[in-house]
Amino acid sequence: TTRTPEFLGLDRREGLIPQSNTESDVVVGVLDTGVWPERKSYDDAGLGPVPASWKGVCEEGKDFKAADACNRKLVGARFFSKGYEASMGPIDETKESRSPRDNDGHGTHTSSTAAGSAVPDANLLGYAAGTARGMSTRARVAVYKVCWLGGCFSSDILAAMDKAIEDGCGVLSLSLGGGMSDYYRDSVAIGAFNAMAKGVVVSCSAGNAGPGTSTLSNVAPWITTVGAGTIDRDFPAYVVLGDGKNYTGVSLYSGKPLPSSPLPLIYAGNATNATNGNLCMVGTLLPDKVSGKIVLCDRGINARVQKGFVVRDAGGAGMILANTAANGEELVADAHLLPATAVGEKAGDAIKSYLFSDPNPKATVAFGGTKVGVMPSPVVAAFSSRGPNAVTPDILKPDLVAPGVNILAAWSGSVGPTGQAADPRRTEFNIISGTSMSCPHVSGLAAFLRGAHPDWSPGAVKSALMTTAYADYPGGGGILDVATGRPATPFDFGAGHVDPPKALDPGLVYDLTVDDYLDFLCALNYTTLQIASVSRRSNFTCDNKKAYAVSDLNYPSFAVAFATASGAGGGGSATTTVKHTRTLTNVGAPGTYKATVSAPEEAKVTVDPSELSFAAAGEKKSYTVAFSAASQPSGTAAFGRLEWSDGKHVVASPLAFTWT
Amino acid sequence: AVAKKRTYIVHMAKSQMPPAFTEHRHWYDASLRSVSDAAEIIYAYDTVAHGFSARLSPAEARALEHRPGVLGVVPEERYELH
Repeated sequence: TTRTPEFLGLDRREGLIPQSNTESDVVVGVLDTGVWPERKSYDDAGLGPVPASWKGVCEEGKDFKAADACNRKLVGARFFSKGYEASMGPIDETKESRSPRDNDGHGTHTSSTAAGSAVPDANLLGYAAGTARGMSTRARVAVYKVCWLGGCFSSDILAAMDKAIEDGCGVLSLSLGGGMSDYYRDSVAIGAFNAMAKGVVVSCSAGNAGPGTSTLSNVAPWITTVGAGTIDRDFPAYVVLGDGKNYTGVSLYSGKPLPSSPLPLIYAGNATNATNGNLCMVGTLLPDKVSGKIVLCDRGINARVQKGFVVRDAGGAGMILANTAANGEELVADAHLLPATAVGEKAGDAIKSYLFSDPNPKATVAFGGTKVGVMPSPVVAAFSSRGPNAVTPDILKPDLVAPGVNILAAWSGSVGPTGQAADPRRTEFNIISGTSMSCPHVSGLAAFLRGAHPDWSPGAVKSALMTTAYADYPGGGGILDVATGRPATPFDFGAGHVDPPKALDPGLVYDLTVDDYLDFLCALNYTTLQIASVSRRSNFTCDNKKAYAVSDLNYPSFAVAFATASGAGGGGSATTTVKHTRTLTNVGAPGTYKATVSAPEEAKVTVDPSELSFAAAGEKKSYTVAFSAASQPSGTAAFGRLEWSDGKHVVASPLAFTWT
Repeated sequence: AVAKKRTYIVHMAKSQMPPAFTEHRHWYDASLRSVSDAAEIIYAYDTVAHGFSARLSPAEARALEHRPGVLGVVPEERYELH
């Protein structure tokens, strides 16, 4: 990707970050739509031999020759279609390759984001130009194609995870998700548990179902669940109306510009006979009404890029794509084929107001190229799925956020940048958005950490990423949520935004072992069979004499669910106290850490002891946090932060309180 | 009944394989065969799960749940890219 390495501080700290030889021993397995191996992001120049421990292969297909495709960067490529074909029938090879080849682009984008080699002069149609690189340029990539035109099937995903671990992947990256279900029914959760048990870090996307509450995917505590934020880069486009007013949107349009003199402007809802014509659905616009005009379409239902094709096919000269309340001010840039820009809800409403009041409305759109240094950034993307965790409310999710809006990375040669069949363009790179894009940032960073600290467990890697994440801007003020324009909460960003240079040296970590997670499953009252399904440990039974509690899981964040007093007026002043126990492991120099808490008005937080001294690396010290609160109306939420600091390191954990 | 068939993932307790079997795959096959003459294993899992996937009718899936060594029979889910 371009810009995100700088945004994450990977370039500034180049001299400070040790280039570890062991990083090149890490293989990031990416379960996705496959790979377009000819992209320069998979160039293996400068990489040593493939690690001797690697057992993966490059599977062949009609259009995928191992000798051409795999090398010392792309060390493995497999495809898993048996489950898909069992349900959907044989793959139509005129539409998609029965091989690891990526006909979609998504898998090429995610795998190059995680661990692509550096590619100078990368850009999409001139936008976002720079040197594109993965988060770990020295790690290797193995792709496991599990997603097809009809979706990604769990039998294939589980088979791919099975093989990826057998092959020797050290990190798995899954930018996909399903519905919310118990862990023993969720193949990704099961695969991730046993991958974790074998020392593999598993990073998954949180989902794009935001900004509604409890919309997360992949919430098992042994998974690193990644939400999406913006970076400090934008692609502005300017709408100039006939009345002289200007509105700023975003666009990746790169063709012939519109004339500087305004063109007639029409609302799609007034250029159709269909009730949903305002959405610019296929076949709904009347050519005689839109020909030669700029058409304002409302966002929603069909793909944003498809609306551009609908307007173009109806003879429109350009398009303004207006957000509605569902998307607010979130602007996602698209590489439309016709001059087009997306605008936020407020600008959309203002343009509509002009359009409906002026008897002869006109507009033009000018394109501003790439701007960097945009502030504030990051902000949490509106689409990023939000907590609370619907499966286990006592585990705070997402875990953290990373760049996931307007991300440039490598792309398939099968489709154009809009992904639409009607798009004849072919580009080396594309700019797209989603938690699919933020997840491989974290996967690549996990590989980076593994290289620097090969002895760290998956729990330690995750802890380092989380406890060093930042929740405030450097100048002060909490990271904003674009959905509300207000500061985001841990239900939006978890521990905060990833900060890789700090994650390299976290000072302390909350380590987690397989036994800790087995205790967690006991605390969920899972049956022996259910625990065995998740963990493959059919001889494990929970100890009837032991009091298991989810609050004892050594998680790097805290979610406390208080029960609301029952009955009308129900004794609302009764105070409830909940205790969580945690253990910190020193991964730095000897030192003394002191706890500080920023607690909300609604809760009292006490840490015991409030000071921990570590005499050696590897030493463990435990503490207890007591959370006390009076009853609040059901649905109340409040937030805080607990930090341990030795003056050099800050080991931070978000606190999330709910009353149900 | 064929039309109603869908893919299930069957989780097995590998340690409970009867001594008559030398290969887990054979045990999985025999377990599957005990509830369906026609069903075939799509995948056998061994590294991050123990078990297999197969196309089954709901009745066959329920019957399989009661076989020795079967931990759970879970319908396949479709996941989406994010």
